[in-house]
Amino acid sequence: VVGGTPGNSPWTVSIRNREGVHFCGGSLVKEQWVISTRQCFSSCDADLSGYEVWLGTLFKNPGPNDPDKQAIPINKIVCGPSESLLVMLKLERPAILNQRVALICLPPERYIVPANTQCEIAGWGDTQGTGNPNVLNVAKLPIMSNYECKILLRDRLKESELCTAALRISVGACEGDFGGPLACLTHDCWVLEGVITPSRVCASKDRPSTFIRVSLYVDWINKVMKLS
Amino acid sequence: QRSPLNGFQRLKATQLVYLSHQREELSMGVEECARQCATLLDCRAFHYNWQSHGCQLLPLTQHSPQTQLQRNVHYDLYQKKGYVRNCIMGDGSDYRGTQSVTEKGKTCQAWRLKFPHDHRFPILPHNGLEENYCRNPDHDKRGPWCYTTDPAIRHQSCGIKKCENAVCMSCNGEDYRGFVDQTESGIECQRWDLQHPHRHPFLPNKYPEKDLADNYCRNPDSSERPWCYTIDPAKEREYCNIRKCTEKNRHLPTSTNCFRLKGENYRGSVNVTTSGIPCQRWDSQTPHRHHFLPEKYECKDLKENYCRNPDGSEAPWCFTTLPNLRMAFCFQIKRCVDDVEVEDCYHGNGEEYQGTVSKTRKGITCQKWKDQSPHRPQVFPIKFPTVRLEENYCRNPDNDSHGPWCYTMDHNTQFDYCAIKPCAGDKKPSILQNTENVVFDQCGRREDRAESRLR
Repeated sequence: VVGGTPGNSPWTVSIRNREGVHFCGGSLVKEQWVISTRQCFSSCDADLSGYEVWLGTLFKNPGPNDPDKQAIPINKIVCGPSESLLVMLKLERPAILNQRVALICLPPERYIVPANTQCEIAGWGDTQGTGNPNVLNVAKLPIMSNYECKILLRDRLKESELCTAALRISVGACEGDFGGPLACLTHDCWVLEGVITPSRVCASKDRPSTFIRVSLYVDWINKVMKLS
Repeated sequence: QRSPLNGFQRLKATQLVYLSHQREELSMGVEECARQCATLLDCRAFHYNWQSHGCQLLPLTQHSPQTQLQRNVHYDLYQKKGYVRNCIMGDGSDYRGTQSVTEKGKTCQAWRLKFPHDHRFPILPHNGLEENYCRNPDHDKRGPWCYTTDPAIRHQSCGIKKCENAVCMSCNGEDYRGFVDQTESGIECQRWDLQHPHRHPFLPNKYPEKDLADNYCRNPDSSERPWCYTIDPAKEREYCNIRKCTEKNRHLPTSTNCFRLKGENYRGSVNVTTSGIPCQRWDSQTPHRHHFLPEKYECKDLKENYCRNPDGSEAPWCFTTLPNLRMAFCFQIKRCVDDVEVEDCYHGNGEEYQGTVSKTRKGITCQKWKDQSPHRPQVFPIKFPTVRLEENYCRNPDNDSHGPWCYTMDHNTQFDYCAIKPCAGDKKPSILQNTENVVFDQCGRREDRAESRLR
């Protein structure tokens, strides 16, 4: 995260490869389910044995004795509707919820987040010299309406995407944050409204950022959790 | 530091079923079990029961008559390498395989016979002179041999290949699955499933596709060539000597505009990371030092500063030109579309779809709605009597907004959307028009420290 500060985002998880190296982010939506993005995974039926999700730690490289870290193997990957670029990862066992590990709720189906809603992104990705590169960084971003965003992006915006406002300083997701959450505070609840997707620039100023709009896929998410 | 297990080839979750009297199971550790079997001349294999820690010594192997391999999750079957390997290490005097034809195609004479060729080799418990199998009782340099049934040819070599030549390696040997179990300096390899003498991260279960079997040389980390940890505590790991394939490599489809799976065959010229950071040239060691030298990884096409995947990472990547960001993925390169071609279309959400398409977007055949396997459906004809859940046709009984779907015949994919697209001109209402108040019925909460409590 560029332009963020070290912070707390207990639903943000780190996805680790077999060498234990962080490569993408994700969000804990149920004790045994994480949402991330398709780009981070080689296929919809990839053998992810040896891959793990790390939760509860603020450090990018926590020590072996970090008491808060939960490392849970990934059991299964399920790809979302083709245009969604979402994946759900089933964990081998449920995460234990505590002060450092929490679920984030899903938005109501087809819910449109109002413009100016305060949201935040979180991740262990590149900071480009801002924040603290060794810990989880969080940055605040307000929602921008699709109407305004479409004008700024010259029409390159789908309904299945949502935007956060362009800021005067560089704030946004970067390498290693992909798959992580755009969490918005609505009615005193933290809601997973967006998923960070790979974008061509890290946090360029005066330019909105785009995310996958989760509310369009809530029916699929619930169906996967119910049927699997 | 050599483990007695080194002399055995392991078959996981497998039991050897045979007709003769079953031997009793004794409680002991797996290495002790291997030690006992290794010293007993009539022991050729053993079962190890991981549930009861029981050891059962066996006088036969999977190649013995009237035996059969059977899946049993509690058992591992360990067989002496000489009985199951089809290549030889050294002079092959421990070869106990069942080849009985010489290199020129002559049938071997049984060792117990003295005709057509009289000989001086007695059948002893330790020399393995069984049936008419190729053996090397006199440590002949050319390996196992036999007397032939042709009166004109007394004996002939069987031409069994040395393990280092039996299977060749292409590229950097990531796909090497041969049976060499010693390093280039002749040190025996440590088993991948053991953590002594060297602790290591390459647990066989964690890397199923790397085939980290027994103590055979492998290349699970994209090193220059296959290697192994050694049984010498002073030498952690060493390369193995394995023949390079001379024949042309299998032609794998390469791509330049998109990438498939992990993108190991991506050969395009994108040279910036996802967020636009320029890549470091592969033939340069600044700002990041690395071992992916183009000349040592010829098959990986490490040209210029193009995004590549020489190490089986999740996608093409590169070292970046930023000193504080070592590597980054090139996720902006599109994945090649692997969905199958659609054959039909649907209106709305497809809840009225009555067609006969019965495969998913990935081409997997649908499971019949009334069947209970491979998946036990929660949506089935009796529960949805108004929907025609016939055969294995794609349907949308729950009005899924992403279209018709089905349970699939693939064990790993419970359900998936079908190879059908919305009909042309069938426009869904925009969600952006309808932004009325929505009720939140669930909540994500966290404990934020109040600012007043910070100090």
